[in-house]
Amino acid sequence: MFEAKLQQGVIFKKIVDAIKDLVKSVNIDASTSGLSMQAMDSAHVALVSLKLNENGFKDYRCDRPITLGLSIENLSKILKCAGNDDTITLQTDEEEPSSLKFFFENQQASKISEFSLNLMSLDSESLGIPDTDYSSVIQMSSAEFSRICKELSSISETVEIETSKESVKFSVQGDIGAGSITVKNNQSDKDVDRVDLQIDQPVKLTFALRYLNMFNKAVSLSSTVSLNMSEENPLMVEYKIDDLGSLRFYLAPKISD
Amino acid sequence: QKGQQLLNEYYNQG
Repeated sequence: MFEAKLQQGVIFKKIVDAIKDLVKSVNIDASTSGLSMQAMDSAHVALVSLKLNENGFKDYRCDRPITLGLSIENLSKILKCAGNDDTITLQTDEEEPSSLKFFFENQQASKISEFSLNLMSLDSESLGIPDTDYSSVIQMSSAEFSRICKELSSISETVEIETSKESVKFSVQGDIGAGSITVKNNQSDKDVDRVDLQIDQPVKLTFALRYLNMFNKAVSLSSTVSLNMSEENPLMVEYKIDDLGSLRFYLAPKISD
Repeated sequence: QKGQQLLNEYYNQG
């Protein structure tokens, strides 16, 4: 028996909206500790990793680990039927479920929707991602980072991110010309302006903006985003989902041939 | 021109 009830169902809707351009189908692994999901884009350049802790749910029960293979497109269709204020409950009684039940309830419990989504059997192509001590970590407004990526992607397809003790520089070079945006440490008490740099080792890495713009669809999940980098490592972009878990994106760098 | 790397070059399967 597996049942997970999320009080703020809108979070689940936002998560699916944030990943639906990147991955087509995912395996959600349910265990006693919560839900986890890892999936790569078709080119194996980017990866999304979701972890939702059981104590972030209103109700959570998972008698034994199960894997739920979902088509993101079909999941989206079902979640469109959930109101932003609804609670969302996922449920199945089977051990090897062939479908997953969804219940959407409005606040007054006066409207209850029930859907059953057919499950897919997907071979898991999961990667072992070691816990990394990143040498450059940038915490900043997710809206601001999203804006920087959008603005720079009109000049070039790739952005070079260079960190130093007191600032991070986003540089682009394209046919029309070049440009850079430098953001300094800023302990402002306004979320949108605050920038926290923890630079043990400066890095200079280049990434495809197309993927960063896809990751930034998660901006509605958290007002802050963290960029985690080490030389010759994929970038890890993390959106923490308050007291529920986190949505992480990994992106392989571009390097000179 | 910079070449796009793949994640498999940094992380091992499963």
